Amino acid sequence: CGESDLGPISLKWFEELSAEAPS
Amino acid sequence: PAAEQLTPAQLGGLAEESLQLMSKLKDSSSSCAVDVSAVWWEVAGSRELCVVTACEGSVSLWTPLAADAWGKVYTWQLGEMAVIQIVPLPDACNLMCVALGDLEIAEIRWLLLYSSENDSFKQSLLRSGNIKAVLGLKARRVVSSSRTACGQQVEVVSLSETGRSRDGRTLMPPEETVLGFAEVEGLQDALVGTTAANGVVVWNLRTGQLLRKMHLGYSYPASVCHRAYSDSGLLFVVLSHPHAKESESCRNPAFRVVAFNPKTARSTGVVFSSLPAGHAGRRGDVRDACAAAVLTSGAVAVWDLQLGHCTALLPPGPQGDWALARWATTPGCLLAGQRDGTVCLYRY
Repeated sequence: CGESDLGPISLKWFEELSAEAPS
Repeated sequence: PAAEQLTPAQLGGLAEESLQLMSKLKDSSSSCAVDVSAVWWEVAGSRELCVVTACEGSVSLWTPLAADAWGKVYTWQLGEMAVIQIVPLPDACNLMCVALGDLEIAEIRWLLLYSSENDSFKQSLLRSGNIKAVLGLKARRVVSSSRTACGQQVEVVSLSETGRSRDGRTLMPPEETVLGFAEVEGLQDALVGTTAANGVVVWNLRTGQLLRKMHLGYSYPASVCHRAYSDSGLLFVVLSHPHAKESESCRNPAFRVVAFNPKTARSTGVVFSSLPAGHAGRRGDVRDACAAAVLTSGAVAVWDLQLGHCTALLPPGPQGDWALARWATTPGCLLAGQRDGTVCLYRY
């Protein structure tokens, strides 16, 4: 994970959002 | 200014040289051309890139002949509803879709260009309803959004090689109407949509989950997504602004690339591509880092989305204004069409 003005960035954003989102 | 008033100096160094005319076809039976596209056509192991033209009531397939000439192979008559747009399927062969309706899309039909099973050209209904947006996806899939009495439905339908629909999946819809779609390059199961409320939404195509809703702000109304790709943990979305007007600054660009952090829903503009001076915009077409659009002056403009500026301008020809501009499936090939059915293929 990195930091920018866009907030913390994750290379695995798609997998992480898929794990968090309601199905 | 009127298109014929454009001079090389007014084009700011832009020239037609970067667009090289390769060939031209003319559909003399066309009443009013509404769309043009390219499609792979394979018969007996021979694969060719063909041109598809659409006029109000029919769609025609053209194959290359010798000496830069084109021959019409087949015309599908599509009944009483008018063609609104051709919906190409990016990696499909012998198969494409077409959207029909009045002012809005009421039907999506698939057209089969050739099947070794029955050696025939076919068409069939894929979806009907109050359809707001449609896009052909890789692996012979079609996604569409539609308004129903119960709200919005976003559906992905898979097609077989011979056109028959195999299965469908419903994606979780956002509250706002989805008006555009783009597959996310680099992420096999990700799909992006833009909404009527200037939002960008992200789905998981495999599970149907709505992963994120992000807002573009109100500075750039009526944004439509054309392309999306994931890189370094960010989601980059290429947007067009069909109602953009000429601007001295970058406040009203024709296209812009926006980087989103999907984890935080924060975004920032990366590259802005403005309209050439004296022109107002229309909805365009994007392939890789190239964008093209017909302008209200009747010219076709081409942009390099990495450089963020217009790289070529095709003034209206002696026969009249340009009406259509689409990228072919092969890189660097632009299809420019006129209402009378003339289609010119340019190498860019």
